[in-house]
This record gives sequence, C-alpha cells and structure tokens, in this order.
Amino acid sequence: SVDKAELCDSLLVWLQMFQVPSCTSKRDLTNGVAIAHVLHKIDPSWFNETWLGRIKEESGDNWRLKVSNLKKILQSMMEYYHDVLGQQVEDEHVPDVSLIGEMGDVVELGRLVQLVLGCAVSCEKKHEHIQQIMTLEESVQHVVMTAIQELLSKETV
Amino acid sequence: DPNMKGAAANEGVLANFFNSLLSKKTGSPG
Repeated sequence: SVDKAELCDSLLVWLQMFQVPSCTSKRDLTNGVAIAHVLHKIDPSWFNETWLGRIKEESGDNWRLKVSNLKKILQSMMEYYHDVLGQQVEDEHVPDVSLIGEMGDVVELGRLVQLVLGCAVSCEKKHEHIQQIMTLEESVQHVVMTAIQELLSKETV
Repeated sequence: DPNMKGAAANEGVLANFFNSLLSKKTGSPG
C-alpha cells in the first residue's frame, strides 16, 4: 500500500499540471478550492460552474469553511464514482475531511487526492489525463501507478 | 550497466501499466 504522505507530495505535482489557482503547497489544498478547480477541469459537466460556485474561498484560516468545502467535494466525488463511473469506493479510501480541514492531515489529504486521481483516469477524458501523467518524472509516475492500482484492486465492475 | 537496465525495466513497467489503463473500457453506470 502506498504511503499516503508520500502520495500527497507526488499527487501535488500531478495536480499542478492542471494549472489551477492556489496549488503551490499541500497546505493550499486543505481548503478544497484548488481540488474543486481540478475536478471542474476533469469533468465540467458534473463538477460544473454552479457546483464550483458553492466552494468558497476562505479569508484567513477558517477551518469550518474548509471542512464545509471538503464535504461538498467528497460528496460530489462519491456520487460521480457511483453515478458516472459505475464504481464503488471502498470505505478504506474515503478520507476523513474534518481532519484535513481542522488539522491539515496529509494522510487524509492523500486519500482525498487519490480519489481525484481515480476520477481523472476513469472519466471520458481519461486518455488526456493518463498521457499527461506519463510525462511526469518516473518517481512520481510510480507513486501515481501504485495509487491507481490500490484504487482499482477492489473495483466492482 | 545494471543501473541502466533497472531504469529501462522501470520505464517498461510504467509504460505497460498506463497503456493497459488507456485501453481499459471507461466505466459507465448500469
């Protein structure tokens, strides 16, 4: 199984390829804004402008707002897996978003971004996303590969 | 050079994995 903290570092490099705002550090990811923008780029018909508008930019370090954003993101991703991808997400892959918002927990953040990765490599535009992953540094590709394998290992088709 | 062989094998593993993922049918509900 992949080390979630290491996963977080590698997936941050992957997320940066989407060129969304506020995506320079793991801390940036904890309010959900950058992740929401990435999801919007992955599938703009599901994670649409209206949905994106519900993810609020924070002023200061408002953990309640972070948790609220992250809960909306997780909920929509779970629905996306179920309704669009026809996949079930195992409980072990579901992050505790409260820990991300309140404590900046990188293990749970790694889980959350792992689910974003799963959306990217299974969606309609997966060719584009996988080819982009294949341009990353090999060490990063390795972590990404392990993370995908972990997600797919119990996939129900 | 064993290092170069290792790197080439590593590259092969990655390419195989991502290519197999590319050829996998996209999931759909129902």
